[in-house]
Amino acid sequence: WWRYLEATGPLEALNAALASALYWPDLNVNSVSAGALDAVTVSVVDLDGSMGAGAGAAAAEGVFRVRIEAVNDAPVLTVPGERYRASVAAGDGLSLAVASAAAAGLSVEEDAPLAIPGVAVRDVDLEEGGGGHAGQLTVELAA
Amino acid sequence: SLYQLTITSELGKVRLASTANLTF
Repeated sequence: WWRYLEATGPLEALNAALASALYWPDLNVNSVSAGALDAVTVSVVDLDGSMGAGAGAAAAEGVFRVRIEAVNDAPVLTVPGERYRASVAAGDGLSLAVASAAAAGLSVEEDAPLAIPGVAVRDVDLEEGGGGHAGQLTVELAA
Repeated sequence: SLYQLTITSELGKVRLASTANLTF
């Protein structure tokens, strides 16, 4: 995958490549700017263009836009000692999915408080709630 | 005749599935 791609070849090869071209937006780009428009610029230069009678740059350029639709990924909750799946990513693609909580867990002496480490929530799409609750996230801890 | 193709994107990436006879 290329953000900047430069290739040289005969016309048939270029057209075959363009016929099978794919576009993949950056990870969670819609969280940065929902409904973002990408501008893809395609240009071609005839490398033999200066050899003909009409000497000079023999080039063409086109720009097309891609609207990246926002998808509201689920929030990702991190708790202490959990285990992760080896290959399954969380919905936002930023970390591995949780497989199970650790068997060992935390320990604390009786009648004493325990600071709970490592609990965190991430929501890359906080601004993409699409309704009256946009920007709010409710977390419940049960004991 | 040889041609040079250039593709740029601001918010994504592009892939050419068929790259036969192309030089990168």
